[in-house]
Amino acid sequence: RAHIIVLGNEKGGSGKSTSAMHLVVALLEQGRRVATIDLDGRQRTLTRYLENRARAAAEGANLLLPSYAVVTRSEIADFHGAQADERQRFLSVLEDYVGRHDVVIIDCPGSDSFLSRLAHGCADTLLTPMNDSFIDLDLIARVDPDDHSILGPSLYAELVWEMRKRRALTGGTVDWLVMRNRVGHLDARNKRRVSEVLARLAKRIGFRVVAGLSERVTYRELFLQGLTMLDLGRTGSSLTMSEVAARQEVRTLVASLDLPPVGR
Amino acid sequence: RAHIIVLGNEKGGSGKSTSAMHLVVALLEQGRRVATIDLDGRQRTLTRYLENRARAAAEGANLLLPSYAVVTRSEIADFHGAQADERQRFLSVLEDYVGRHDVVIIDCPGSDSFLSRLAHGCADTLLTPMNDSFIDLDLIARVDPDDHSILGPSLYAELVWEMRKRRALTGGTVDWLVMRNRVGHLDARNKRRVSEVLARLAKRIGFRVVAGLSERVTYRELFLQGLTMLDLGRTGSSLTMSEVAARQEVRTLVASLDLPPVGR
Ligand SMILES: Nc1ncnc2c1ncn2[C@@H]1O[C@H](COP(=O)(O)OP(=O)(O)OP(=O)(O)O)[C@@H](O)[C@H]1O
Ligand SMILES: Nc1ncnc2c1ncn2[C@@H]1O[C@H](COP(=O)(O)OP(=O)(O)OP(=O)(O)O)[C@@H](O)[C@H]1O
Ligand SMILES: [Mg+2]
Ligand SMILES: [Mg+2]
Repeated sequence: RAHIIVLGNEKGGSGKSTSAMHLVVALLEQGRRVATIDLDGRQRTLTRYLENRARAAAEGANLLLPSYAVVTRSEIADFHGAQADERQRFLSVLEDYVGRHDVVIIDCPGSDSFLSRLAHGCADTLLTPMNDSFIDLDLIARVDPDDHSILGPSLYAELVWEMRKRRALTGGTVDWLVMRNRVGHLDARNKRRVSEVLARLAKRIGFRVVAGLSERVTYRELFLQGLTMLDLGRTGSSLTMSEVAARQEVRTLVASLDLPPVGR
Repeated sequence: RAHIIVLGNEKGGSGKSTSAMHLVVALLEQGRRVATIDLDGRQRTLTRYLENRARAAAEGANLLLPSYAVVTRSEIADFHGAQADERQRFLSVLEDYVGRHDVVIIDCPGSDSFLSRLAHGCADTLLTPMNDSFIDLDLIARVDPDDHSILGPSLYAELVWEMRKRRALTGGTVDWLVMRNRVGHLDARNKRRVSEVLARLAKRIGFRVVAGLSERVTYRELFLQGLTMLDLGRTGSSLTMSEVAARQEVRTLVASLDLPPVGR
């Protein structure tokens, strides 16, 4: 049965889809069978990235591809009917994928939705990217402006807490990882302050902080071609220093997921 | 009657709330009476930023404050009842504000919602921040990966088009401004490519591109104190070069809004 990784953060633009895409390529490179489920039926960033990749592959590029699907929000007007419809379609795609892949990566939208909550409730690993910012932190916990003490959990931490309890009912556990994304090199004071609060929050709320991704144009420049910097090395073209560093960041991230060995 | 500025972009994390906050402070500094309406009832980033500012003011800081309100999503289960409820509460706050302020700034959530569409339908100025990224561009238009020709409008451009038509029915026009946010200094090639597509898109879709904001830690490190770099000069403390540059970026942005002269 596949390991399920959910990219979750109600905060928009925190890097869920970008992280998901780079994990997909890195895990495929490791020889794993990978599938993705896109729960952002409107924007479909991950799916469009993969469609761009499929087009490049069809045009001759030697690229590994995952299985991929989109689960859209229900059009049913009745509240309970819509949820039943979403649950049925989501579980149907998920059950199909977990039986014939090693990893299923689920990309959530940047807003609260029933589908997103379903995904959070079935995650083996929940990966939450966030900007190196007290604005992003504000969705996880309220922080005192003077001494940075933690005043209490915010919406997203409460959502995760609730879905974790639900998962515990079936004996499951969730490995919750929080990673910073788009980290700059010039923000020493802010970076230190955010790290310090995150470290305390990790103990209190129950997640572990993992090394994330720097702000690098290579993480966003290859979207139309469906490529990542992990793919660039193979064409024989030489990489920039930033691309080499990005490859290392992605591989460090994959290692921190602590997945079962390949091919079990 | 106040000039209504809407911060809109369905793409999450594009900088709506950050841009809104800095516009608020800049416009207050110009002597305008400013009000804000937060349509992100869940995350409330702008409102929390303003509450932090109100707290600092209450503790003695000499800070100008806008009027501010949140309009939450309806809890009514019935679809049409919920929309009627949201429309009534939104218009009630808006009508109150436009009668006694010079500018009303409306911050939209990073997702499609009825309240967001209502705001788009009553904007005098629609300001759309976006990351310097083909991923963000993908929500405005589909672009050919090989020659970057424009294949057609995407979801968000269609939403704006539809709300513009609606506004035209009452004889109103919308000045649609698109600004890049979090622009880096190291991304020359990607920056040039995005700019080139945006320039063509502007003609075709009907918006104007305005100078935006660079990626600077000062845009996010003062959230907990409710401050912006526009406030820092007054305490007499010296500003960093980045803070000085940020102040100029914000003032250039305000100027590009082409608002009526202060105090009419
Ligand atoms: N490490 C990075 N370096 C540079 N740009 C990045 C990085 N991560 C993300 N971006 C850019 O930031 C923006 C937001 O990223 P992304 O779309 O992956 O976030 P998201 O959490 O999936 O957003 P949403 O909530 O809208 O689904 C995009 O323009 C993307 O190209
Ligand atoms: N110019 C900038 N420089 C540095 N950081 C920025 C800048 N603009 C925004 N940010 C940071 O980027 C993140 C997203 O910004 P913001 O919350 O303003 O976007 P948004 O469009 O309102 O998001 P949402 O869709 O979730 O409402 C925040 O962590 C914010 O602090
Ligand atoms: Mg996404
Ligand atoms: Mg916002």
